Amino acid sequence: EKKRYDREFLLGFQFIFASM
Amino acid sequence: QQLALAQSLVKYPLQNRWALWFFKNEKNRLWQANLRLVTKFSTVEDFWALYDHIKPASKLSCGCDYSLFKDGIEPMWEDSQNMRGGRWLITLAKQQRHTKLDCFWLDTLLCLIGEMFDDYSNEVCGAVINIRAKGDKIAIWTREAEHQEAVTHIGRVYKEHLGLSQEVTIGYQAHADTATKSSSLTKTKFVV
Repeated sequence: EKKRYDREFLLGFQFIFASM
Repeated sequence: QQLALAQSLVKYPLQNRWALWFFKNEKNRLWQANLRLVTKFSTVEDFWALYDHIKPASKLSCGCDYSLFKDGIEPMWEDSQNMRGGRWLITLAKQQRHTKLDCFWLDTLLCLIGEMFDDYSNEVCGAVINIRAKGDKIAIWTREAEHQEAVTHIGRVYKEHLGLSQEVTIGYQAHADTATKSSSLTKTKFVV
């Protein structure tokens, strides 16, 4: 099954990742 | 606790492994010698670790490029997976370097790594950003210029993701036409 991510998830991830 | 720990260690895998390339125009060297592979990644975490670590495109000096291509495809027309293809080209006005460039480039990268072109994502090869005094350019490169349905779908979705209005049109150029153009104008194969 294709691994797809939408823009909101990816941008949200940057925020979580930066705050870790 | 173990589950929480395990979850924190799980990385989010991407569909493809991607390679970031950097090109710096040093006239005294061969073109290929100016092209450098920076690194490869295949998870969301590693993408952000890289993106947050490198200089934003708008801060690069003139003559530099970033390219993000699927692992195994080199960022040049000559690559066997590029030579029959083409690119959706975004040309920016000079003043847009400090207003739009970094946003457009990030949106382009997210379209690629997120596989946002539905069933046609496998037609995508990569993307290039050129920092130039006469105006910066961003392009998504696709595999087959003759695959009209796939190419136009990619163009429409791309334009939507960049938030470009209906009035703004973007053009698709086959690399073969760009490579052999006689004037400064390259033939546009598709428009959306």
